[in-house]
Amino acid sequence: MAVANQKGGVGKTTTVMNLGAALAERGAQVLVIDLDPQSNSTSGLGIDPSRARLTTYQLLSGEASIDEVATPTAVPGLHVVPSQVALVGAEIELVNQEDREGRLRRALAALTGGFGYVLIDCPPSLGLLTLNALAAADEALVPLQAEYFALEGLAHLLYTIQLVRMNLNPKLTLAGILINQFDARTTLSWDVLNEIRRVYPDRLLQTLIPRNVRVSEASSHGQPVTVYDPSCRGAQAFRQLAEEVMSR
Amino acid sequence: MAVANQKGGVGKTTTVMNLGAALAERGAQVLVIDLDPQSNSTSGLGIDPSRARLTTYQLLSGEASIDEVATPTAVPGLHVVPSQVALVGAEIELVNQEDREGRLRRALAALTGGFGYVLIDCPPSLGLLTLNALAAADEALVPLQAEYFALEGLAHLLYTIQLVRMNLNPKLTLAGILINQFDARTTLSWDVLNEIRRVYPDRLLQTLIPRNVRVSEASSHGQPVTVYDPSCRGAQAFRQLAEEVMSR
Ligand SMILES: Nc1ncnc2c1ncn2[C@@H]1O[C@H](COP(=O)(O)OP(=O)(O)OP(=O)(O)O)[C@@H](O)[C@H]1O
Ligand SMILES: Nc1ncnc2c1ncn2[C@@H]1O[C@H](COP(=O)(O)OP(=O)(O)OP(=O)(O)O)[C@@H](O)[C@H]1O
Ligand SMILES: [Mg+2]
Ligand SMILES: [Mg+2]
Repeated sequence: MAVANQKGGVGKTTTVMNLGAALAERGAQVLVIDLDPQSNSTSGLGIDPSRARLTTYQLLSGEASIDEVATPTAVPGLHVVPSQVALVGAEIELVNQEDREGRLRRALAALTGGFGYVLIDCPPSLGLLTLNALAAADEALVPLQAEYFALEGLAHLLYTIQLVRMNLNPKLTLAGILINQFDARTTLSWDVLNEIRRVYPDRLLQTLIPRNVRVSEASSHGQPVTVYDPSCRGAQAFRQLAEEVMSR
Repeated sequence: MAVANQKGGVGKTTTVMNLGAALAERGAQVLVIDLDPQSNSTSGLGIDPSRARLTTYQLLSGEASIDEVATPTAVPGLHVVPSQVALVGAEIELVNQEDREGRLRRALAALTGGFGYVLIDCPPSLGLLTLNALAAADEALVPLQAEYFALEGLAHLLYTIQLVRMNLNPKLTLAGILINQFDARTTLSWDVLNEIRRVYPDRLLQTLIPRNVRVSEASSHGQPVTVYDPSCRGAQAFRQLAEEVMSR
């Protein structure tokens, strides 16, 4: 599952980390792939990006296999392929290469199994790294902030997903649109939710993730919110999301 | 002034729009350049990106001059060079071109004057579009969310600004780090503020921009917050920022 949106700060990393942890909690084996040079999902899961020997960069360049780069986290059942800033270089190097959008798909084809879910954290752009994720994934999950600017880019993102399905990856479907940082006290949040219900009624996931400071505090402790504060509203919402994803 | 940060959603567009409007309110002539293919500062200032005839794309490719692309907004004294999704193509086309980082600087050199401030809204990456902005600008302003992930990429961003100063643009200085979406009720916001005060004491701007829903509501109305709700805390904070920028 590729978690993508070119709009920045909508909660791609937060969704990958916490959905991943909630799925693992229910007994699934989960692999998170950090495809963002910012390496937020790497550090958010407690791994120091600067100490990682093998990263997504080596995976895309073919120097290392997926089994070599997958690193265990403190959460049982949750592994991560860490990234580093050097991944920025990969995007430029890929531009003039053969099958540049298919690198990640080929690397994942070597997965020997055992992972029930693979969640890919994408950078805030629709460049080659995100295209690699969409070409490799079975489905795309689109986190959306309950804000105006996040609505603006949505049509273009859904169009890009369709283009990838037609030209690169016929099995790619849209898992759904996930409303994140929903603040029930503001009319803006309700306006955005109602707009999505009106325009994309059948693509909206049931689960709404509330804005909850415990979610962002958890990241600064290198833990998913389900571990950092298991009974808070954020943790409960991500568990509900895991349930919704598992029962699709 | 290039407003840049590769971390997404920190408030680059919000800062460019509202600082621009607050400077114009004090009588300055301001030009906003939308260098982000998402064209949020274009639509945030009430201009429909799809109807713009000439955009940042034509400016970078040399097809049009800066005086031809600058478009007036509803705010007196505030003009904008609009962008469109097609700008994504410019980043790929520039990769193999001569002087690829200096395109914007050359285009701005033709400015016949009259603008006291030029604010450049950058996309959430450190790719060629942002490098063009840093190579053309006299100073860089770095908005930062009072959140953990925003802290993580800061050192790398400041290092990139130094590299640009050494190799591309010796006049580039750091205007400062602007804390945005500060929520005084959360310890996370205070932790981030104290961390910045400790690590970068002389680079932190005095003005703190609070999280204020009127700021994001304003964008959905295509207006700066100083016009949408002139007496709210967000509008006051951006006026204070304009004062701080003018008196530097
Ligand atoms: N539901 C939530 N409640 C509170 N804070 C949240 C929530 N979701 C995300 N955040 C915070 O908002 C910020 C942006 O989220 P995040 O970094 O996950 O977005 P992103 O889409 O991955 O950003 P980028 O585009 O830079 O990759 C982070 O600091 C995160 O901790
Ligand atoms: N001080 C604030 N108070 C309330 N909302 C804010 C504030 N600053 C920004 N926002 C909202 O947060 C969201 C992210 O801000 P914005 O789009 O300006 O960030 P950005 O850095 O330009 O994002 P991108 O990386 O996608 O270009 C927007 O919906 C905006 O309206
Ligand atoms: Mg992220
Ligand atoms: Mg922006």
